[in-house]
Amino acid sequence: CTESYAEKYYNRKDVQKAMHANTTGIPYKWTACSDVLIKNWKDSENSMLPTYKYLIAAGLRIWVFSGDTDSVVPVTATRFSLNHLNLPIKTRWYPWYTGGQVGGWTEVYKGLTFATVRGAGHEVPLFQPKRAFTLFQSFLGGKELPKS
Amino acid sequence: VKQKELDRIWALPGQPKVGFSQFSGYVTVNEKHGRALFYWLTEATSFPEKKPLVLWLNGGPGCSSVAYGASEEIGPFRINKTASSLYLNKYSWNREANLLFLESPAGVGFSYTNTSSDLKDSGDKRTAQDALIFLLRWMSRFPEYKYREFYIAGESYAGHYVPQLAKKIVEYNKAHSNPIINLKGFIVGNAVTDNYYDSIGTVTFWWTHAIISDQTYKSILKNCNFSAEKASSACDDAVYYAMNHEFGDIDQYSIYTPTCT
Repeated sequence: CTESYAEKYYNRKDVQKAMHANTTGIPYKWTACSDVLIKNWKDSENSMLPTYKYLIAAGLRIWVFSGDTDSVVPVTATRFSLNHLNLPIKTRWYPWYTGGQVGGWTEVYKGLTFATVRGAGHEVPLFQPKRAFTLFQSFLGGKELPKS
Repeated sequence: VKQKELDRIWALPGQPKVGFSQFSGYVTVNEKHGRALFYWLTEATSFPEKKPLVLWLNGGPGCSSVAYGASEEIGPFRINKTASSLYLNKYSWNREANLLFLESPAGVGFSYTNTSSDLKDSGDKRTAQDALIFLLRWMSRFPEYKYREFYIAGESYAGHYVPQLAKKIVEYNKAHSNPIINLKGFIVGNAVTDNYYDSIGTVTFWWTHAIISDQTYKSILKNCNFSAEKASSACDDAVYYAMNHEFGDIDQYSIYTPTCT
């Protein structure tokens, strides 16, 4: 229910003042998700795979992760999509660890790293903050996820 | 840079004392339509001048990075149950980086447009374009972040926003000498990637995780053509049955968590 806490907090006048927010008197309450936008969304690309190919060629560091208890954009959806990039494998599938526990599994491809996060839903850092932080540290450091 | 100081947050209501700086405010991305995007910067807890800049985008489309990314995922604060105070997130990503949360596109959260028709025709293209303009203008306000190691992070429909913005930046950098946005990479979670393969993978997950019956699984595979622009009514019926008669009262975003009552 954490979302409802935000709905309260960011509609407080003193919070908006402290954040220099809503300075033009927006004619609707602050809300976590805009129904108007999602209902009227126009152009949406069918696939991001061509863009991934372009950005891999541009030499960017690309990590994709999946919380494995999400059923909205689940781990099998992402794996099935990434599979169609046909990237050569650099480091084969292995479990990664944090705090002496399996944090998930990972595989490193040429141009992209994929990792699952065990026990995490759609908002991975909400459900598994420590595992998400380890993932972020490895990504920033350009290192493979810990093998123990 | 004067505007930067006007954007400084001295302390949020109910916030514990912290050692890092934070700023928030608006950057206009389209004068003609009056579109302005709201950002919130929480700098790194130590040596912010040495740490990378990470832009976080939530998805939706239409959802707020302040509501999710900042307030319940990677940001330094969590909101308490009565929304009367904030407490610290032990695993905040601002231990390692300067975090920039952006409410995008206009119409999300505190970001606004003075042209109400904008709310009816947002899409991937304009969102990416406005986000690039935001970054270029934001870096004029915070020149210390020009040329700094820069990453983009996000989740869900930001599986579109993040690579699309990355591509805009790569193209912009190719067209300008000595480009100020030093994009090194991006990281996305539970990201919308490919409509066809995502759909097949999603139904597979529902079946392999015993959320739907064999009968429903077969019915969805039989009636749904995932490469079609629009789902058939038979497909809609099969998925509707799954969600309303087999999923049960779960939080689909975290299947072992009961729904929030």
